[in-house]
Amino acid sequence: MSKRFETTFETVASGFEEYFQAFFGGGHARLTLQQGSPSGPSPDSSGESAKRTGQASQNTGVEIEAQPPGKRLQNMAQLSGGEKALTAVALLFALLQANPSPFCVLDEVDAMLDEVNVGRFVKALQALSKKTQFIVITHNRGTIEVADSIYGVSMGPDAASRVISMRLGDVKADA
Amino acid sequence: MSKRFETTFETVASGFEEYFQAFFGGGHARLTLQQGSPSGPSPDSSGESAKRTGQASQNTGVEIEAQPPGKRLQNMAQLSGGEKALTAVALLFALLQANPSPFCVLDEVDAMLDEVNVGRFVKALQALSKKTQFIVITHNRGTIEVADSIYGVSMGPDAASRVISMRLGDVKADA
Amino acid sequence: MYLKRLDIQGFKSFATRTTFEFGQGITAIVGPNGSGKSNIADALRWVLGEQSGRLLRARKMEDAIFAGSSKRQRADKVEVTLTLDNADGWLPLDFSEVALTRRGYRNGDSEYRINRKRVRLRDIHELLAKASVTQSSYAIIGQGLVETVLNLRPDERRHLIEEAA
Amino acid sequence: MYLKRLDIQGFKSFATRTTFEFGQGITAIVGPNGSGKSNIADALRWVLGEQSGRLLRARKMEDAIFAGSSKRQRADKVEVTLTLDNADGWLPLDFSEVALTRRGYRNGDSEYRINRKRVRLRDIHELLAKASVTQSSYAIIGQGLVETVLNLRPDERRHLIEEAA
Ligand SMILES: Nc1ncnc2c1ncn2[C@@H]1O[C@H](COP(=O)(O)OP(=O)(O)OP(=O)(O)O)[C@@H](O)[C@H]1O
Ligand SMILES: Nc1ncnc2c1ncn2[C@@H]1O[C@H](COP(=O)(O)OP(=O)(O)OP(=O)(O)O)[C@@H](O)[C@H]1O
Ligand SMILES: [Mg+2]
Ligand SMILES: [Mg+2]
Repeated sequence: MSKRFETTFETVASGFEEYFQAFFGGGHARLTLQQGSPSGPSPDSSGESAKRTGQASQNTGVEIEAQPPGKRLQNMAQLSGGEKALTAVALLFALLQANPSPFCVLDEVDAMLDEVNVGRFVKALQALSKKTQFIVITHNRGTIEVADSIYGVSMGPDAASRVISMRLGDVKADA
Repeated sequence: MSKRFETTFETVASGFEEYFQAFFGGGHARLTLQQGSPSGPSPDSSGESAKRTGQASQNTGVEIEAQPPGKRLQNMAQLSGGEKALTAVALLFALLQANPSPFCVLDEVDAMLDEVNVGRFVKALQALSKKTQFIVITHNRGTIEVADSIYGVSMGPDAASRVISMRLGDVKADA
Repeated sequence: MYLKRLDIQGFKSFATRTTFEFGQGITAIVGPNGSGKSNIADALRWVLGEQSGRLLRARKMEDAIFAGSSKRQRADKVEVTLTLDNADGWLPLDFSEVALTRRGYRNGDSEYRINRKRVRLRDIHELLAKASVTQSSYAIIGQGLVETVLNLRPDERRHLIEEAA
Repeated sequence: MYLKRLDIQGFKSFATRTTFEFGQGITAIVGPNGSGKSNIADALRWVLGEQSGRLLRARKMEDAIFAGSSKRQRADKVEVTLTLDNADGWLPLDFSEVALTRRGYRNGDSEYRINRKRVRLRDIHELLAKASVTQSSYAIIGQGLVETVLNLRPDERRHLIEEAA
């Protein structure tokens, strides 16, 4: 378990950096193991002893740092709404890449993203979708464009949802 | 203060219902005065004694109910993301209408709204803007279209924001 | 292992039986505010055994059963079936297709079935544990919750990585 | 009474002095993620005397002063001036134009001025109290926070109405 944790941690951490850089067009992001009690980090805050013993002990925490390109290292609170969403997706995609879940449901994770960032997001989504089946709830055109199939939902006057299934081919013909 | 509270409450409550109905194309929404301790409502949960004494006592709370058209009365948790945003804006606009703030800053309140709802939102925004000066941060085309002036912000390579001012006339010419 | 089909009946705004066929690629769900998109995600959580009222946006079972309207009467129970393709043997069951069913009643009771055979909630959890799908907080990301992973305590974030290990 | 101009210098990503002229109608602020739009709203809160680190997205003064980059050195102080048109005498001051200035230093100190005259924070609050602008939780709605009004406790929501009274 602890060796496996260490390997997984390294995989997720490097995946996180790669996804962050793909999404931000550069910059840096890091996951770090911190040996610490809930009341704060101990002198060994590099997590070195955690790695040495190979133990992800109860006191070990995972800290996150993000630095968009050209900017100074930020605490998470200073990032913008879209930057936070993108950083969170980078971590989620790193987890999915390290240990592919057979499926993943994303409910409007792209709501805060501008057009350029949606483009970067869907590129990564497409690559991951080779190993993971995605169901994506979205209002965003860029995301809808990469869907293999689409379900349209509407609310009927009887307060019951109605669904129509659209193949992507049909949608494009109508556009 | 207490007579003023009662009057203001009535004004906000009826404004809230009107805005809700304008946004949802029908349905019902209510603010109710509840006489109660923090541990829950007392037998007089219609708030009648609050109204009789004209006192908004420390124990009086304001409860909120919303029922989109054709649907049964919901607790707030059941509403969708967009329905919650719209209901919240209805209450905020009712407060602004009852006591116009000279200005109001809205940071991406339209992020969750579909196209139809953005249209209803901006219609109300335009009417309120006769008494209140609005600064609206948005990614949404429908909202941008009703702006009298637009500032475009971008991030420079030196990590400093840069701003250009656009008059709405200019933007439309370029589109 | 992938999702083949989701049958929703009586769950929230899905009054009558509605079937979703999922392909192996990316499926997009679109529609106006309040149409029922997130309810589909909730139904998927629910059939996988989710118990959290907060994540389901339903404080009690009643909140998750079609409440009815002036034009259609309410449902008295809810049933959701998730059909999984198990041709690769990823789930530790000797079936190439696995159907997980959950039925809920207004009194709050739930029944669980695997390929129509009645089981307990923990059997569902044990089956999916290999997938770390039900426990995994990264298989279903709810609306407005994507930033949550950034706000976790360090030990909670460690737990997220342990799930992936 | 309306906002005429906002001058931002050294506040967060606004390294050099940037001026916004506001008309009486609707002003839209647009731009890519992370460009600085919400920082403008933060600057407005800040010059009106906001003290909450959470609402300012800045735990200490340092977080609100331009941090610099490899291409531009950091600022050592921040100054924001909000110029208000008071031709209708809405603010209880004998000026047709009122300029509110706040200056902040890396050590955490703040200085407040009204029309260049040094005042205390409470003078800013008292001036705006008539507007119930600084106290009012409905004059500035932050990003991701619009739903907050629905999640308030009933007594907090009563307080919202008392502000409007
Ligand atoms: N038990 C129930 N019975 C009937 N309708 C319900 C029930 N629970 C929730 N609903 C309805 O479902 C609707 C919400 O659906 P949902 O959250 O799926 O919307 P959505 O399509 O995701 O919208 P958005 O784009 O705004 O997020 C609400 O209007 C609510 O009234
Ligand atoms: N003290 C500071 N010095 C320099 N830059 C800062 C400082 N504080 C915050 N920033 C930067 O400002 C940027 C955030 O700006 P802001 O929140 O205004 O973005 P935004 O335009 O609202 O984006 P979004 O559309 O994603 O909400 C962050 O990238 C952050 O790095
Ligand atoms: Mg939704
Ligand atoms: Mg922002």
